[in-house]
Amino acid sequence: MYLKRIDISGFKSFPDPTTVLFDQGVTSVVGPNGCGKTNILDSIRWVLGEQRPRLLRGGRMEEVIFSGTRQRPPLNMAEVTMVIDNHSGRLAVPYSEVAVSRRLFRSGESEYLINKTPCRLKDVYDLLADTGFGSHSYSVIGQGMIDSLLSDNPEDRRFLFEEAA
Amino acid sequence: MYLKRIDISGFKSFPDPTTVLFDQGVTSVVGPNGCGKTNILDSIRWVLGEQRPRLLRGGRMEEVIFSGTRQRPPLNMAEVTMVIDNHSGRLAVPYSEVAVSRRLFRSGESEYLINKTPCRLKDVYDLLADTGFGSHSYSVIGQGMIDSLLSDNPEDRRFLFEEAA
Amino acid sequence: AGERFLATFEAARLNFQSVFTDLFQGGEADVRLLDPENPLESPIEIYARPRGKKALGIRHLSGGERALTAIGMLFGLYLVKPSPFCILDEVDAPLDDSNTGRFLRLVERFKTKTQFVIITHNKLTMECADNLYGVTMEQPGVSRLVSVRLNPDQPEEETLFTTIR
Amino acid sequence: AGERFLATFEAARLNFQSVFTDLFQGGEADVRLLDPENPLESPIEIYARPRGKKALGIRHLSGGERALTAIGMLFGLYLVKPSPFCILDEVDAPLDDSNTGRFLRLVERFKTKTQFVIITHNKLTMECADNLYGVTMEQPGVSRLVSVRLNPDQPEEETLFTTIR
Ligand SMILES: Nc1ncnc2c1ncn2[C@@H]1O[C@H](COP(=O)(O)OP(=O)(O)OP(=O)(O)O)[C@@H](O)[C@H]1O
Ligand SMILES: Nc1ncnc2c1ncn2[C@@H]1O[C@H](COP(=O)(O)OP(=O)(O)OP(=O)(O)O)[C@@H](O)[C@H]1O
Ligand SMILES: [Mg+2]
Ligand SMILES: [Mg+2]
Repeated sequence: MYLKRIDISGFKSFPDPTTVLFDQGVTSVVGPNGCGKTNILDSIRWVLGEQRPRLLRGGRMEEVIFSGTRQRPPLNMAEVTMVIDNHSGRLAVPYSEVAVSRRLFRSGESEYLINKTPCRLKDVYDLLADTGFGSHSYSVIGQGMIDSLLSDNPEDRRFLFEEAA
Repeated sequence: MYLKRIDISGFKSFPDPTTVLFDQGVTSVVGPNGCGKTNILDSIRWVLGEQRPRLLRGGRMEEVIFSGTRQRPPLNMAEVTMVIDNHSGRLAVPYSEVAVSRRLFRSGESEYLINKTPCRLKDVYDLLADTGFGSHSYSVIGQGMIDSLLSDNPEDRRFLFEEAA
Repeated sequence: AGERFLATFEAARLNFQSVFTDLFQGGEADVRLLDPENPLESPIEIYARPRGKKALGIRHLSGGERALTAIGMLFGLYLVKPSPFCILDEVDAPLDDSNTGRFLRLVERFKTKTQFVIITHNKLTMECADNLYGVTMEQPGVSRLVSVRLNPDQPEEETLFTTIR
Repeated sequence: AGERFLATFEAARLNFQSVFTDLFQGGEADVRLLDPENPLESPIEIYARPRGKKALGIRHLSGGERALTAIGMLFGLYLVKPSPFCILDEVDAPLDDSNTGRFLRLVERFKTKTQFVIITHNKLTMECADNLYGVTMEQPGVSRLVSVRLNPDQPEEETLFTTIR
């Protein structure tokens, strides 16, 4: 099971449909401050079902929708699709390629899809459960998280061990 | 008024007497992880009268005394001296050079000296009051402090503005 | 559930110890449940002693030593239950060049099991990547992805990527 | 005291705005008392909008944008009441090369009034320094200071400094 690509559209600083292809091996993402690198990480957390706006640096979930710039108007929908290779059969669905999509409209409506079939958030969680793919997991390490792992509050690291169990 | 040098002895990872000379202009301090750079900053905070062990990464103040390595035994005293040029007369003492010293013994005894004359901590504070030299001030910016200036807690930055007033 | 957590915890602990000793070229580390009778509620304590130094508690570690210890803990967990995909956001920021190199060699060893995406400003990390994406913002506030090749003659991060469209 | 705080705050605010616009080559920033009737108790709010982007609140800023904003606030305060001496510990860690350059040019402008000591792993910062100290730990756990000259042919941080004793 491996990640093939992410399609980002209308999410944070990615108003235009953008595809990030992932090959095997190590991919490094680089660029100047504020250009959108962590936003890519946020889009991955989000499509995996993250429900806490705080972990996406927001106060409300609708803040992930492209809010416009001085030259471009805001958009009304954010959509992210993650495409996973499933030749190993690790995901319990009869497809060799699985696309998980999430959409959010400014009205507040949310949609989740698996291979273009609408489903519930719960179905996305169930699909990915126990695979190590998950927004709460130790597979997404955000800026500043490393320091909190050693914080004075020994509870801060508990969730990592729970994930691995 | 400017900083001429710091003499560090028995403080954290500096068991042997070490002198750091400061010229005019910008001095950069470099070296591998864990080699003692932040400890130099801590020694400056400490000699300026910092009373909170937490700001020196400690639980108790005696943790600033060199605690030994696998090859060297611990020491019983830490001493730091800061030498300030006072040709401007900004410090209210009749000396063109002012040395502020602080000692801490493992027994818990503390000493403060101004130009080798024993004094109280309060005398060090009074001497430096209003000069912009002070451990609480915005002139000592530790690792990780930059982020706390923008924290969600608007109280975190208040002390900087109070210092400047 | 408590049983399973304890088993996972013990595996993670052994892995952490071995990864730490590899990253620090010696020294020793441990991770413990403060309350082993209540594994699912217990705070988790970390102990880390770099090679040749005395154990002083993790609060006395330097910024880079803390980051490397946290990386050791993460990768210790990856050994228990590998994630197929792992995205790391600037975890190398506090590391000096030698420690960055050790971190990258660790990633090399894990990349057969795990697809890594590493967001970074660090040139050494960029050089080690198999694939390199640049994120740019020519239109203010609008992110765009470009595929990149490193130009060793252009050390400036920004000029490094403008050559490729 | 409240009067004086308000006067200081207003001066710091104007300075912050001008330093920010310089560091971000445009954009705008502000700092406000949430409760101006009670200046000595009031929380302090920060507003920062990078050039060309829309104002989204400081929680949406990137890691580097946050660091640069905090640096702007600090230096805004230095303009109100210059500190004779200022020690900065790795404040450049999250900055890309261009922003590091802007930070260093800011330090250049301030260094006539303030003696700077900058702890760093960043090569650009090292190159800009007037004086360079290396801290080493050949004996584990024992820090030693060496005066250093930069060797541009040896990019590795550690080998950079072993040549000078
Ligand atoms: N909903 C949104 N609409 C438009 N732009 C947004 C939105 N949310 C965030 N942004 C923009 O994204 C930018 C931050 O991007 P990001 O955090 O990905 O930067 P980065 O590349 O990780 O930079 P750094 O190297 O400093 O960490 C901010 O400047 C912010 O204005
Ligand atoms: N009381 C003490 N006695 C002996 N050693 C100490 C004492 N307190 C701290 N140390 C040592 O100092 C080291 C940390 O030094 P410091 O924080 O100055 O590193 P640094 O050069 O700033 O590194 P980095 O680049 O990672 O921030 C630790 O390894 C710790 O063991
Ligand atoms: Mg970022
Ligand atoms: Mg440090």
